[in-house]
Amino acid sequence: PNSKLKKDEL
Amino acid sequence: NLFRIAGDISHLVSILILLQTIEKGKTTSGISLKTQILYVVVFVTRYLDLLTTYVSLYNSLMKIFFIASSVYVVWLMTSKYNKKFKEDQDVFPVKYLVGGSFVMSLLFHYKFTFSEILWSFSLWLEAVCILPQLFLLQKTGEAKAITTHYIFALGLYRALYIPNWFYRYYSENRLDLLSVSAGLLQTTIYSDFFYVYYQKVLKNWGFNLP
Repeated sequence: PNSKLKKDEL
Repeated sequence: NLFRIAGDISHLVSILILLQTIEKGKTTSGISLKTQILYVVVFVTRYLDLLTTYVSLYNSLMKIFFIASSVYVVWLMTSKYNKKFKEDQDVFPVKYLVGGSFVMSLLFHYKFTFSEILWSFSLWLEAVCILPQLFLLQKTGEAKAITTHYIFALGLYRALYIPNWFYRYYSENRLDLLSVSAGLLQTTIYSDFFYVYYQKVLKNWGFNLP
């Protein structure tokens, strides 16, 4: 899984 | 995706219910000030990235709304309706929640930086910060139906994030283990309330249908 997370959640 | 949108809407609705309840009744009785203050802490610590990263207009607007509304509710509770505010039953020991969340954030984070620790802290704190409200509900026994609708919508929001995380895992190969763990904990805390809500509120509605 993607480890570079984009924090686009609230 | 659908779950994410539904979750966000549910979160939005919960706050609108809360604001409407306070404004209409001109009272904040039955609402835990401690939980509301914790929400200010949650949103401020999580949305610090508003200043550094831009995701989307939707994202920024929602973040600003959540910070502003939580501060507004605390202001309503402490200043505007202060005279009617008498909550000697709101006595949940919040320091354990804050302390526990802080320890969890030190143990689990993606990077050992100030903002990442705070972000993780906000996840754990959000998971548990409804406890003073549930505690108050249990102490006062009878709650106004509207307060339970508020808690239900608030709980539903994180519960809906769970299928959203499944969806994103399969469609984007995205897995945010921290959000998922804290989210599962949060939903577990609400589960008992969900059950009671289902038993009391939903069944009564069904019963009263013309």
